[in-house]
Amino acid sequence: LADAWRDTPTKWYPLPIGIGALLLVVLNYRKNYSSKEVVVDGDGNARRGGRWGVHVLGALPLRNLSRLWGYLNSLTLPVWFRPYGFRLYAWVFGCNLDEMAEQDLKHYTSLGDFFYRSLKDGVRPIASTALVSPADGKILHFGTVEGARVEQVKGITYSLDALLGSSSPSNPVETVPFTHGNPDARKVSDEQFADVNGIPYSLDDFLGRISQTRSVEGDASVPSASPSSALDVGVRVALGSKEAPTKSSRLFFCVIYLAPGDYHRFHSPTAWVVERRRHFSGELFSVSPFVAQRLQDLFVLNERVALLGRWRYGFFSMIPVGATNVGSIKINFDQALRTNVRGRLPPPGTFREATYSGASTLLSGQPLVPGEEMGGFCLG
Amino acid sequence: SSIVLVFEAPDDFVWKVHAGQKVKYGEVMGD
Repeated sequence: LADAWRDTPTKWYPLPIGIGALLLVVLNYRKNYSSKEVVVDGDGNARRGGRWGVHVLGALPLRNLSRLWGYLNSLTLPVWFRPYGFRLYAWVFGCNLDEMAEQDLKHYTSLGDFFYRSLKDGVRPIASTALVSPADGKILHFGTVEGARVEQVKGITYSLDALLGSSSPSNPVETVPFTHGNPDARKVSDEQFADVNGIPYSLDDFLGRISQTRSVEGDASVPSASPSSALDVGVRVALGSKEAPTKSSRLFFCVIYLAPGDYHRFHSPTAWVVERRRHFSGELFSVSPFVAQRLQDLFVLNERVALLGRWRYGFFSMIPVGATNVGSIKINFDQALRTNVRGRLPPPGTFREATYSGASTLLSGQPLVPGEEMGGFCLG
Repeated sequence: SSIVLVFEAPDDFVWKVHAGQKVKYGEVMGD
């Protein structure tokens, strides 16, 4: 081998014209459409950039793979195979089959159907604290938002504006009309808001201190926040205005990772009002802890749905982030939302926005109570 | 898949979880 390596002469041959032309076409395609990395500047605007890790991952057709994965898992399985197949899946990924609402495994027609299973009533008691977990999963990271940046993992941060979106002349927003396409969707009238799903909730539970927040504006005794402060960014993004923050509040964040075997529906973590959603079409990189520790701006690059609103302490947002195997995000009260659809990706940082003000004229949004099912992630 | 929560809360908001902890929906996260 050493002799061959040392002594074998290198001979160069011209590529056939056809192969050369094909390579040029592929390279041109990659250059135009597959340069995946997004760099977020100081103002929170996302733009294409270049770290090699993202380029390598971005070269993979993850979105197409995700849709193919979804299609394969939507195929109807033979009835005799379902109990064996689903029990094997449950054993591999640690699913607790006793918690399922539908115990007959033959009822689930496909792996996708089984993956999106619902749970029995009462198997998840809802704690009576300010904030409960919205999903089954693992806490990846949590803390406070400092300087309008959210920490992905220790030492790696991304811009809050890029995560939640911001409208600016350089980043136009495409507003889509929203109607409650689902006739079963709960529309809360002004009279009913205090009795949601049989649970008495007062207006204060939903809106709480918002009125106090507004009253702080102009108060000379309250230190004014700089325009770039994280709190101001969050409140401004949520309310669409330059609301002044209160002096005793901060922005907090938390990231929950849902592993393949986990129950994949998500629920409301508190009593809050969702005012709008912003759908960011994007990549579908894996969001496993391994990748999250290595890929910068992961949560800004991936397809996600930012649900923005208010709770009794001010701004509140919940952002389901898709991944390769679970690229489809469903929101129960938003039947018009379509994620992981075929087509060319829009420019990074752009989003489609819909407002839920029609759900309740008094609350100006979709009210949710703790533990209420909001939607989920589907395979592919 | 992942879920990111970003919210405003009083300074005395206390997390009741730790990094790496497995949680079920409805479990306490903070108060």
